[in-house]
Amino acid sequence: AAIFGNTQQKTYQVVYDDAKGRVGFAPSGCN
Amino acid sequence: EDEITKGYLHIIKVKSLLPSTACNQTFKVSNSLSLEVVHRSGPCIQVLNQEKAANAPSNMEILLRDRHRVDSIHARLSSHGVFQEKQATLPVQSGASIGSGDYAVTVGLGTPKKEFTLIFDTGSDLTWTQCEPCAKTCYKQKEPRLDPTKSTSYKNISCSSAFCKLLDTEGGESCSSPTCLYQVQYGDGSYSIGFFATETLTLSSSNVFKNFLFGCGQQNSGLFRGAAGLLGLGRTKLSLPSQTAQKYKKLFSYCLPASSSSKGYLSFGGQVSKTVKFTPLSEDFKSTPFYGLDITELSVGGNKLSIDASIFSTSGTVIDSGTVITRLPSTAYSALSSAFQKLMTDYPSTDGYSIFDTCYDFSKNETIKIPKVGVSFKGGVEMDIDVSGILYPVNGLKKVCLAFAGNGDDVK
Repeated sequence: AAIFGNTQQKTYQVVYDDAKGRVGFAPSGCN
Repeated sequence: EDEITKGYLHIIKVKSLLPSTACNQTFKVSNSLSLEVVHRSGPCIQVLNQEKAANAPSNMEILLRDRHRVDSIHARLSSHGVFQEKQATLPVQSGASIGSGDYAVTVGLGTPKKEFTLIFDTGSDLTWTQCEPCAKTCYKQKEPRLDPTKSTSYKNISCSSAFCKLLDTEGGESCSSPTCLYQVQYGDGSYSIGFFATETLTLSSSNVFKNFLFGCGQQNSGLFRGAAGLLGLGRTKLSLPSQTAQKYKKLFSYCLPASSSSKGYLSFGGQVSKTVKFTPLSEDFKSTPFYGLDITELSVGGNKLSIDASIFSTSGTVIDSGTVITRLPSTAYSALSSAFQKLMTDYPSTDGYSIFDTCYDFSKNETIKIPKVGVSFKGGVEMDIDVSGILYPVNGLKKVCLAFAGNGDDVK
């Protein structure tokens, strides 16, 4: 498998929504 | 200039690539559902600060550890995992990914509550901490270990309990004592063994969970470097999101800061902002603890790379908070690296380093221009990787590498 690692996730808000079966991203998530 | 105007390039002051030695304290988590996230090797991890300098891993160690973690994830996903030959002597949640991820949060355990700094990990499930009396071995940690005899809310799980069976995910042996024991082992040989128990978990004053299932470690070893244990955010029934599903609906989010000298957050539940773009979890990983996604496209400097969609769909992708460097199918990585190099001809290239093969010497530059890198996921989610996620300095500014690596094989 490819693996999307934490360096590339930096500054994004990463949302894990297992109940709805989805993962989301929003830029500038640390602001 | 046109490419900058169109937003295809980043302009960077090269010194900004290097880590700062002072913690940026301006960021404060104000939400009661959020915990502060700190990098384990950065200056914000107060509790580990005293010995941080001596304990800080080298880049070679970080990347070697990352390689072990990736091997471990691949092994778990493989029907012929490299760990299958190992004998289980206790009920085992076996083959969990390496437990030495990069980011840590502080949570409360016990009654009265004591604070513990735990590595948070979306690639594993069981939360554990080192416990007294530490019957066998424990590594050094900065906070005092959890002492079950001093907590009024601690309870061991019995072998006959259905909860004990949850550990037995891969045919581990039955209990050899009346008390349920757990064992987690990680890809680099690190492990934790101890009592499977329940305890009160406190995330904040208004977010308290009684009877939280966790591991009370009596024999622990590995590269945990002062952290008290691990917070499992994976997908099985044992993970924190599953155990708190009634309150948070298996919803959590985090932000990892651009620099190890800044803080991020880990939040549970709450409302999802309208700015969040979602990609569906991949069905291919449904029976695994991992969160699977589907990458559909890569771009470099605004140009979409010509990569057959089957290259990504054959192997699939997992997102992991503990893997440092993104691994791509080798064909996709080659295309990415080649496109990146074509736009970096103004800068002298240098030898590779560990898992990296595309590196540059920026020691004679004050500012540089680097191409933007984009990743697209199923459902039309396009993500422009932040400038802090494109390059990785491994030897000051003399060797700064493209922060991606290839898997050895497209399909294996």
